[in-house]
Amino acid sequence: GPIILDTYRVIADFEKTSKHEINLQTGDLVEIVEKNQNGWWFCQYESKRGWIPASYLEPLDGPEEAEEDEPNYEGERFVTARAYTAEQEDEISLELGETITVIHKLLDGWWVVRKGEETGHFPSMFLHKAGTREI
Amino acid sequence: DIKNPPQNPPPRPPPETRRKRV
Repeated sequence: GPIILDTYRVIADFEKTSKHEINLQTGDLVEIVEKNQNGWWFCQYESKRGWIPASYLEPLDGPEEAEEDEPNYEGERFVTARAYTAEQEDEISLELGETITVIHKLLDGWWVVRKGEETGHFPSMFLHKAGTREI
Repeated sequence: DIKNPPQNPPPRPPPETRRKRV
């Protein structure tokens, strides 16, 4: 049978910053082809296809099950694959190769991580699971 | 390749339109 794609509504204007993204306006309805954990979702809008940030979308209908995991306060160990310097107050700065604990995997790709006493959002695309090598 | 997502982290949620968490 046909593949039914989830429809999402764009909640804020989005202007592309690289060639495989697409420009969208508030209220546009898009179909999602792929939901990447890093927070970029591949979508289809009219004849256009490209990546847009999950945080600019909301489900048109309530999804059947929660899409987002609950926080896991015990956490999972990850290692930073790149350094990142916090740009907003709720983010955390980390160097390359630091082992941290992920306590909440958010759909927008900005996971909540803990290092010692410090907690903040960090881009999931700069993390890989501890004990594995980045492919 | 278009199948590969952008290499930069996605922008944080737009401040006044934070996604309604389900």
